[in-house]
Amino acid sequence: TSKITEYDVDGGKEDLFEVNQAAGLDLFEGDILFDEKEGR
Amino acid sequence: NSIIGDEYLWPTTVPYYFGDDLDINAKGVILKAFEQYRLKTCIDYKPWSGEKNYISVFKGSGCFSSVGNRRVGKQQLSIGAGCDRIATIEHEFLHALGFWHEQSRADRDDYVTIMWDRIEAGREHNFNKYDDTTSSSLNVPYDYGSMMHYSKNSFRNGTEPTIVTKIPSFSDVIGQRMEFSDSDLLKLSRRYNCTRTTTFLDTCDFELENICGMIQGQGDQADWERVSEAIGGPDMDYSNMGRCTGTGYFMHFSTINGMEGDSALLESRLLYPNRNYQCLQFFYYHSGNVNDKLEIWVREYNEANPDGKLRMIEVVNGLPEPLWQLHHLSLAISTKFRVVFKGTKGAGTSTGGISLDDVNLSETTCPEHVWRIKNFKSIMENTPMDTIIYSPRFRSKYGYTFQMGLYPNGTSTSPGELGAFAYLVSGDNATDDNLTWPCPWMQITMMLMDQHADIRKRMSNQRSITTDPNQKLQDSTMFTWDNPRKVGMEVEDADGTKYFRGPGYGTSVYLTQARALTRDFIKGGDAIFLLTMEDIAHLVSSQPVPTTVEPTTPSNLCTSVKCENNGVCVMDNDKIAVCRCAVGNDWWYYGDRCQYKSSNNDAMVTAVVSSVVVFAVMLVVTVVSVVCLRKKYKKKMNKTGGVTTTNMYA
Repeated sequence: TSKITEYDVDGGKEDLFEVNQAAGLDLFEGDILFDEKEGR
Repeated sequence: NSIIGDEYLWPTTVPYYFGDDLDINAKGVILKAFEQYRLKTCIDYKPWSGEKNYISVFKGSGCFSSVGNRRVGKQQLSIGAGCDRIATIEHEFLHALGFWHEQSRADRDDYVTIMWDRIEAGREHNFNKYDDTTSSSLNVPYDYGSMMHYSKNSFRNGTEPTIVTKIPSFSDVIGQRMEFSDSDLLKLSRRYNCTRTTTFLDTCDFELENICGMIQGQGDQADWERVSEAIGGPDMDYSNMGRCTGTGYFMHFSTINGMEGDSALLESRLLYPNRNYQCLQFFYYHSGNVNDKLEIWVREYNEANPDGKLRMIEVVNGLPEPLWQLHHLSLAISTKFRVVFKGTKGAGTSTGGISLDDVNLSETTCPEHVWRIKNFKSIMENTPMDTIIYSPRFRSKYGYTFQMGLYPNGTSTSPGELGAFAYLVSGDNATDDNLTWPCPWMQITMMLMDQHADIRKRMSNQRSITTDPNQKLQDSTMFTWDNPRKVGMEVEDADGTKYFRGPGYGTSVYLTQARALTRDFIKGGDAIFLLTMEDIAHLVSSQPVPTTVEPTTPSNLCTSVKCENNGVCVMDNDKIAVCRCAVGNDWWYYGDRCQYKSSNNDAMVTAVVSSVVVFAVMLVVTVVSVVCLRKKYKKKMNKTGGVTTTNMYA
């Protein structure tokens, strides 16, 4: 009876940008890998 | 909007490699995302078999990708924790295929206002835009519904939105992460010159008089009719549900008249399978006698049967009901074929008949179970918050029994959202005892169906969870996915049936209630959840590494080339790093490193000076030549005693 009945896999995070922010990422436009050496 | 430059394109079949670190659920969802690409676009994916450039999917910290094919050999794309949602994966792969975010396109300021003072400090760079020399919107109008658009609250520093749409009604549309929008698909199709999709075969809503090339079969006693309403029902079609006057057709086989045993055949156009498995999905309405029958047949063509041979697939066992019912049928056809809908009048009197609408045929797997929730809007509005409703129990083909739980009016932690959870539940004792426990690697998918008539235009919302046999209950030694009789709680159905329900796994932010009210998530008042359990244990093992690998471009020669003055280094023919120099309206840089600048003025001066110099040089040469020749001939004449003639007559 004390068993946990539900696990929320998202922890309430709705969007990939929230996932990235929670992961401490500060990528270009939130989720783009940007290589300055390549010039773009 | 897409990055300009063909060097950023992938081949239409993209090689991929799954890193061992990827979650098993993520691998399964990525394969589902690939299926959406195959159904709706010409982009296909195949396991890496040694191609020079490929996408390496790994579990990084977060969800990210590069934009376009960088031609670096192993190009990384991260599907980290929390990224195993189909729309997130499709989004990242759209980046990899060469697309930026929608609100960064050159003309975005015509459609949205960026509220710079509401953006978190230091995150302003996320709202850059590209001019139309760098990006192309591929002649597609600004798409608020793109899955590549930020949501209104992205990177905000407070509670106010950072993006305000100029048309206010789009403010909650932006930021959808459900599925490709029509414009996403159009842009992808234009960018990659698509002519056909990989797994789609046919769709028909019977709106056009040609009924999608379907034909009335031969050797039958009656015909299917294209109508907008039928005696005995239905009063309207399923595609439009009476929303547009003068439209809304479906096919109807009336059983009011005629003899018992009379039948009518409706045959699809000829279809050519590639994959040897198909899913036929359609809506039907049964308003006839309980003995009337709808059968699905196929007419297969081969050398021995050039005129086709009929084969019965299934009798649709739906009882007469005053509603359009959804039906799925798995086929396994490998030769040219037609799908045949056969209606047969049964014994007894009838006041209606059988109707068909929204037929879709694709080379995909069918969902296993349907949970239809009637009056869904009312349920969303009237169910108290934090209250869950459960689907019936469904038994999968593997023997495990499962069900879905839905919070129609959100939870206190996520108000305004639908929450969706999956549970293993007990089935009958004898079956459960023979199953493997803890349940190994079964992926349960919960899809809220967008009931648009055309399968390619649906933006259904789906989430998947996978049973990990090693996972332990929090603060316990018991396994999460063990037999529900062991780790679950006994519950009782409304009808008094008792069974055990194991722990639930899912999300409290499945879909916002506002979005659930859009598109065709609710049609005729009803919502339809499609539920499937699939064994994905084969994804536990590593993807084989190819034995022969095409030589990659030495990681990237561009790293050793420095282009000056905003020049861009690109790989020419994958072999040489060259600088593409910046150009303006009347100036340009040139040189192997773009180190020199020139302009139209410079060119004009150069041209004038060059012309003058050339003229002067030619003049000198001409004068010298004339003088020399004169001298030479004078000498020659003197030696031979010749007479120099002059004009003797005027």
